[in-house]
Amino acid sequence: SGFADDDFVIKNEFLALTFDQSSGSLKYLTNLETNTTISISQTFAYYVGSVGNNTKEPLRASGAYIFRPNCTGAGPDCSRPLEGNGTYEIVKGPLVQEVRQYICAWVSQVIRLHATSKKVHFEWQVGPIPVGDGIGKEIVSRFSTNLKSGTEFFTDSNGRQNIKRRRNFRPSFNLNLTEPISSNFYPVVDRIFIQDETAGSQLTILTDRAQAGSSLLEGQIELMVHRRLLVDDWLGVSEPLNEPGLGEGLVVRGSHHLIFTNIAKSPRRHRLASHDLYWHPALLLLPVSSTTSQAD
Amino acid sequence: QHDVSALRDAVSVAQHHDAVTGTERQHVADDYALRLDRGVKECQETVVDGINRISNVTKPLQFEFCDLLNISICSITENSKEVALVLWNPLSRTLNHYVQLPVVDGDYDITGPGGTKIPFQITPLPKHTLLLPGRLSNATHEILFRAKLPPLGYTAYNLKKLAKGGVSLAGHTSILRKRA
Repeated sequence: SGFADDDFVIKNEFLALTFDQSSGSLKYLTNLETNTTISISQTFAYYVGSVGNNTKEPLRASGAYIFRPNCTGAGPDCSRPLEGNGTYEIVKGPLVQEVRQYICAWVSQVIRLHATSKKVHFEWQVGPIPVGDGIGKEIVSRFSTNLKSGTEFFTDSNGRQNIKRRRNFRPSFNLNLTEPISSNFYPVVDRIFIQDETAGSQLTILTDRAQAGSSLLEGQIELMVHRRLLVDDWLGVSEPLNEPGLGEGLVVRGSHHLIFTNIAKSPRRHRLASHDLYWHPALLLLPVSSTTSQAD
Repeated sequence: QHDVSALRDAVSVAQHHDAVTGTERQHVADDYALRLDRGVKECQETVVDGINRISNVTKPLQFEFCDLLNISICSITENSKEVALVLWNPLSRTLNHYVQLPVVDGDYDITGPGGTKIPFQITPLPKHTLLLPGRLSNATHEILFRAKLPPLGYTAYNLKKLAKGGVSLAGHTSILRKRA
């Protein structure tokens, strides 16, 4: 249920992605091997960085050392969705199918499904983050599903074991939660995942760089992809995390690889996929001229 | 002989907690990037030496790397009529890898080992790539093919730009544009 007649689909023999015709946004993800479908959306949002009051210890600004959104609410209500009067393109060919989402002037994304791939490639591009309004922004990519993952999610630990994280909880002390958003963010060196034990399904995201991630609501994964802040957090770096770059601010491009399969198959799938990504082939190129023959 | 110590040194410096967490000042971040880039370039020369040695070429070939492929820039594929591509697989198992290279609009041909024709797909670059601030490139399209690589080994491919009217094995690509 929920599928509309005018939805469009990109698929290979392993996965199918269903998109809403009017908005071009992702609606459903189907694993064709296990015949399992989940509802899924992927959106970008930003947290407003706190400017704090650096004369008082508990009111530090958000900066290089601390992620501190300017809100006290819990969950994604604290963030602002990135919406624009965007456009999208569908590109279909024999080796790759992709949906290109131009969300706003500084956020765009290609969702790509290769012909023989068991993972979905999200190539996002964010920046330069506009700060003309005087507001520092911290941008997240958010995957929201109907998976019943409860309060738990998992993050890796620098290539060692995956660690179970529980929202608003610490295993070794009683948590006095004063920062409901940032206290639930953890380092993601290369993967983060959620599990629905009743359905037996797991959604894993592999990152291409170390990021911060969380699951602030059941069925949700969010990863911070870019930050631009205007106030130093007074913890030693003595400059705001502004990165003006060419004068406009940095543009960041990166990848998230999504794997959706059952819990039993997932460890093998994401471990092998991470090997493919992190020990990817080296590509050497040589212009062929009269002195370097094709035979060579 | 090339030295891999430049990268070892740069990575060692980048173990500092400020480098790991990004709490260094901007000019220090710039310096870390410079050191890493110099180190990577030295290691690339080592890889070229290795490929030349194991491939038994008659004289060493001056392979190059395209470090800006993530933003679809590669002056070699953009400006050469014919390019030899060597893909080295560092994994101990066979790998099917999709190779995506920026090219200028036109007809192309890709051959693999033994001169076999390789199916490929040509797609126009997304507009956010074309409009990327500071991106200097002639590429308008991207060519994509699937490479099959042996464990701890390499496969060579040949990418050739055809004269107008040449027969290409490009797959058909359709594009639908919508306003959300």
